[in-house]
Amino acid sequence: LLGKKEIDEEVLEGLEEALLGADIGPETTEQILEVVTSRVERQELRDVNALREVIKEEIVRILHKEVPIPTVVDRKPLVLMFVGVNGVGKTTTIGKIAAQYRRDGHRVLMGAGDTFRAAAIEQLTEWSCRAECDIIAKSQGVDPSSVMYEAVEKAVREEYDVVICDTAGRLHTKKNLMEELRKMVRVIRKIIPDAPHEVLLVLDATTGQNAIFQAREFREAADLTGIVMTKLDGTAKGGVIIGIVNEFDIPVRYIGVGEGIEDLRPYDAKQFTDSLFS
Amino acid sequence: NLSQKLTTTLRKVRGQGRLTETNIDESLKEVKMALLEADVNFRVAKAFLRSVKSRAIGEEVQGSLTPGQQFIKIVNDELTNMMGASNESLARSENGPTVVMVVGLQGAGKTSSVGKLANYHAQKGFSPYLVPADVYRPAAIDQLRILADSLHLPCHPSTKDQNPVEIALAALESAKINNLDLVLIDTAGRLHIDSQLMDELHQMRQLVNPQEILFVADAMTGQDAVNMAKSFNDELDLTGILLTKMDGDARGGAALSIRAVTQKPIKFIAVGEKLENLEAFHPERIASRILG
Ligand SMILES: Nc1nc2c(ncn2[C@@H]2O[C@H](COP(=O)(O)OP(=O)(O)OP(=O)(O)O)[C@@H](O)[C@H]2O)c(=O)[nH]1
Ligand SMILES: Nc1nc2c(ncn2[C@@H]2O[C@H](COP(=O)(O)OP(=O)(O)OP(=O)(O)O)[C@@H](O)[C@H]2O)c(=O)[nH]1
Ligand SMILES: [Mg+2]
Ligand SMILES: [Mg+2]
Repeated sequence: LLGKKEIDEEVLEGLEEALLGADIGPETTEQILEVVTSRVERQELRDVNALREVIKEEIVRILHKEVPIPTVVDRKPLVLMFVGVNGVGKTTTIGKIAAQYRRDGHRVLMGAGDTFRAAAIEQLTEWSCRAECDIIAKSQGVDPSSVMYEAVEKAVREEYDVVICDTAGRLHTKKNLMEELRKMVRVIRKIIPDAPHEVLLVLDATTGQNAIFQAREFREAADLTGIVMTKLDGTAKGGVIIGIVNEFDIPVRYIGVGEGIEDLRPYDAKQFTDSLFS
Repeated sequence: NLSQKLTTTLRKVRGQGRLTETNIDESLKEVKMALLEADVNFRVAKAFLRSVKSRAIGEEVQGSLTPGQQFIKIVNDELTNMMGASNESLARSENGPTVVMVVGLQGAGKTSSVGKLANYHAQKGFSPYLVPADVYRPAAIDQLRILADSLHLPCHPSTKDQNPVEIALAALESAKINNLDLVLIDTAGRLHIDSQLMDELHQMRQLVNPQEILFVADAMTGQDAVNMAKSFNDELDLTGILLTKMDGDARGGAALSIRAVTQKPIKFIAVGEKLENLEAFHPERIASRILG
């Protein structure tokens, strides 16, 4: 903010641009700035740094959620399902999460539930090799619900700790594909009534305001329990998450910070907020 | 939607004879909001609004149109102009195969677009050669091979242990020998800030001398579109843009951002997951989609 000390029109405009540039979106930006400018007008804030800190506090307040992640101890097998639009990083994230559970000594089974896209099953199979875990993989064109069924059923029978289901990328605007997702959830529920224990929406940090529509539709179809935001190793800030968490009250579980098996971090609202402004 | 909002906002201008700085101020704010909601980069939006303002001020309120209609016509025309002309033809090679490099960020839709480009051009009489040059992503080579097989088109036999630049060179030689006139190179997704991987593309370009370098971008990309596109363009001097996932409800403001920062033509849009889902780009359609 150009080394200014006092708060004036130019400073507020600079802050607005910083927020917009981080994909926070015009509406959420306006809400955040309203909270802040009223404090400025009441003379509670006198310099730029204080202003920036208040904005950060407001953002962290929205993002920080104390919702515990269901653990392997509580449910066995723990059933995780990954959903989201095309190309966001679902399959890669599953590889990373499987490896993490493996490092913690758990028995992991993957379900290659994307039976639609070319080489999707081969791609997840490669990740199961890297993560050193088992996988239920059938062939392209098979009903994805049957893969889910088989994976969860095997996990119960052979006492796996975690079963992680991949699904095909799908645009939230495609009613038949969203219906297919509902069916997968119903099928899993037949075997374990309170499963899937985690339905994770994967969002790409480079996505703009459309992420809000994605969250809305996927939540309606599959009752989301968490969000993973990928590709935060790029220059996109992923600020759209603020509006999403504010509106839908869904916690962010992990962030993806690269293409390697170790490139997964637990979500930290304060770190995320600091990097919005870096 | 925007035109309804503007009709309301500008209703009072009807009796005033002319669009002035004062009476269009509210309307400019509405357009700014629409552009930002559509993910147009905030700097690009600012520049766009300045040009709309300078075009609009002083315009006589014409008899047949309401001020709202007139203003929105200016906005629409200005946006359509900025998007560039419809132009889906590939630059052709003077002798030997036409070479196209397909580049972009992770997950944008490059591999599927190479399949779609092959299909599109095969139907136009080309003999395409699909070249998998992504040796990093698990099963990337399989993915392109499966697409090529479904189209009954030849696919270069790349393997993961090869170097992408060498793959491209070998494929070009193979195409020449086999009289294939369109070489479509699928590259690995990469971040514009990964200097090593950007350098790999730079090397590939130097050695393979492509007629086209197409930047594949996801229609739902947000503000970062300007950074990615500018870096790729500065590094490679792109020849065209391909926008994917236009079958969704993303407004596609990234198209304007990318166009504004690169000045390169948007050549194609992908509108679905099937191989036939590739269309020529129409500026007026995307302009009205962005405005919402
Ligand atoms: N830089 C970076 N790339 C990532 C990250 N996560 C995934 N990717 C890359 O994004 C691309 C798409 O990842 P996938 O795992 O295939 O995405 P997907 O959601 O399963 O895609 P579909 O199944 O086709 O919908 C791949 O090139 C991944 O390596 C991340 O955190 N950072
Ligand atoms: N609905 C829809 N999906 C698309 C479109 N284009 C690509 N996809 C899907 O987007 C996902 C990613 O496509 P890919 O072709 O694998 O993307 P990529 O750029 O090659 O990915 P990386 O090689 O990992 O960087 C796949 O699920 C595709 O089927 C499109 O126009 N519409
Ligand atoms: Mg996948
Ligand atoms: Mg690819």
